[in-house]
Amino acid sequence: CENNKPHDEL
Amino acid sequence: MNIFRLCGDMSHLAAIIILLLKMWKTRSVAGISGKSQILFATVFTARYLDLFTSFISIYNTCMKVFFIGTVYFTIYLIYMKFKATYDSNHDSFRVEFLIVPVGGLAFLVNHEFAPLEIIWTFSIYLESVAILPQLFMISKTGEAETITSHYLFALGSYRALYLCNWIYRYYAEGFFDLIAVVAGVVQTILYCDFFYLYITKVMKGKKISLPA
Repeated sequence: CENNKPHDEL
Repeated sequence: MNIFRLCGDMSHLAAIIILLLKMWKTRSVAGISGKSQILFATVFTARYLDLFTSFISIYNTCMKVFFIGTVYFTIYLIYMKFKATYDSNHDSFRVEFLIVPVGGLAFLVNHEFAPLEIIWTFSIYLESVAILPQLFMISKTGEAETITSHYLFALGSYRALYLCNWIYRYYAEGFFDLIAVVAGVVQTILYCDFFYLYITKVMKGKKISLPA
């Protein structure tokens, strides 16, 4: 699974 | 966005507001670890460097600005405005023992060996241990004001809710970020001892007092 790009979490 | 993450962010927001209210109302920072707040300021500064480069949403930007603004205001209250009530003798955790290993780990274990990504990874790892000086201070003083307990409960709940958010996102979106999840599990585990005390004592109107 991909990790988040860009990081969309706080 | 999902309900778990929204509740997590609201819990985080509540923690910060509870802390500010405690300081402002009692005009005292007694029992609050300035070192933990400095670590949180480092976490937010490192994590939100993309504040001006990548726009996610109005909500995301507003929360980032609020978190950064309030954590620096908290540090101002601790080290300047209410400095006389800051208990530096009990706030003696050696934060260099946290920053150096976390900094090294961020270089070794990350998603991409790029400056912004390493700094983001550093902020994730640092956040998971940033509460240690505060928990250490409570263990040294042997007690925590009830309002401080509420602050810690809200702060601990925020990352526990994020764990639920990551489970949801894994099944709903196929999203998975091992670094954030592992650090989030460590961070939540560090609060377990406190959660137990909070639920067995504070919820019954008692004060948290550790065997000194």
